[in-house]
Amino acid sequence: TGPVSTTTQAEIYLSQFGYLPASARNPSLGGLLDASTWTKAVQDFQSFAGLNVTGELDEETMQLMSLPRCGVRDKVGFGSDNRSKR
Amino acid sequence: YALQGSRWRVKGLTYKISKYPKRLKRADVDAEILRAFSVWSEFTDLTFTPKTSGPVHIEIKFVESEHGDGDAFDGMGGTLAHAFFPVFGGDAHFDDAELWTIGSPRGTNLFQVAAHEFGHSLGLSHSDVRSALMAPFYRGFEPVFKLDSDDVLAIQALYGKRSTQGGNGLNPTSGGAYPKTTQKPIFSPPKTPRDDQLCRDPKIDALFNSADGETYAFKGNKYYRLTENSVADGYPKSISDGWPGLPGDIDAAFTYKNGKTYFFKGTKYWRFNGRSVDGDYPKEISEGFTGVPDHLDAAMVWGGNGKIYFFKGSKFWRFDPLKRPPVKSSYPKPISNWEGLPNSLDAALQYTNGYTYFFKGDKYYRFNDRTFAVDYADPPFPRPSGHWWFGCKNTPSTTDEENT
Repeated sequence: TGPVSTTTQAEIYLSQFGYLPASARNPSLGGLLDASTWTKAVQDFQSFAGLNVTGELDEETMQLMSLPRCGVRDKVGFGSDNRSKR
Repeated sequence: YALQGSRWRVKGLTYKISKYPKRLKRADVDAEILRAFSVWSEFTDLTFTPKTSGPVHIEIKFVESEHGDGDAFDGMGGTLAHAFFPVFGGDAHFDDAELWTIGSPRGTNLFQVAAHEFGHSLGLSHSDVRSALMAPFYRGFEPVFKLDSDDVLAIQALYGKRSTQGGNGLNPTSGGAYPKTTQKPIFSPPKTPRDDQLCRDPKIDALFNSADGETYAFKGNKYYRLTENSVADGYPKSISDGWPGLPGDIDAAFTYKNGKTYFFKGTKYWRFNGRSVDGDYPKEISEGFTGVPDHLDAAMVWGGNGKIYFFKGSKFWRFDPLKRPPVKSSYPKPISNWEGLPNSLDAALQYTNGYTYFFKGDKYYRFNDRTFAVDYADPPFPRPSGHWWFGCKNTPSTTDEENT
């Protein structure tokens, strides 16, 4: 397979660690990801990681995404597609 | 910090390493894993016992790629390890493609990653405090490791602080109107013989804190003022003497933040200011507490949000006098929402130490307002109220019933 683009790598990362719900790709958009969902996911990660919240895949964000880390999701059990029990 | 939402109900946990890493000696791994667990037992009463076979709470494995849980590892770098929260079993898996090392800046430090994963096994999610152990990113070898205060707060939110007796003794804040100390009080007031009807049958009708800071228990046509861990001298007294206009055998009582005490019996309620009726009472519950049923079991003002909670049978109602309607349509709700509480309670008492106490028959439950569950303690709840609250001699301090 060819080299995976930075954006695709970031999307895989954000999905793996709970920032992008599995249902993020909207079938009515031909399986594309709408901009607001993508930007919010990047912002959520930047906020959680203590970076400047730009919503952009900047150098600093990509560098942090490349750090070795724990495989458990950062966002567990909450978010719009999870019923949060009191 | 963030809590995933589940925790172990027992504090004595067992673990075993069912698959060791390729590049390290087994004895070294055993020692490092033990050290990683001690990071958490240092600040709580949790204990971790290694086993070599049989069922354990936490199973530890060093594996590569796909290893049976659908969450494959990815070779060197990237994901180092993962673990499951208590509700999902608590196991911890480490990617054996990593170069696991002990006490060395080379490779990936096993102690630090293991301590992090065991945080997950105990119920902690990732923290957004970069200096916390529970932050998701591996920060490289730290020769001098110290648990961040964020991590300490997190684990203690789930399992409580470490008790002073080296973790195996009684937690000094372990029950009673006031936390019962294990030491004998320096001065013990002379005991006058009292009518021990409460010790023969500790079942009570109601319990509340008065506006002047006293704690009263009502039973039949008598009432008792409670001290730190017993009944005050000279009690019980007759309700008709101490609370003129109030009948015996009441159902429930609480003191609201307006300083007034409300008593409930059958379909009626009374409002008292101090020891005297405060106006034209009794009134009908349906009139003053619309939406609340009559013939209640218990009532209290919850410390978590200052609202009034009524309990009857297997249900509870939340009453907010500032709202219209004061009882939302989503009520009643099942008492089972209050994890660990039984139905058909006798009494409830809001206390100032972040706990609410519930009484049923001769037992009581200490409910942790923060974790929203009956507290875990040693000895476990429910406990005999005679021993812990009413100072009854020759009565058991624990119940046989296991805390399920």
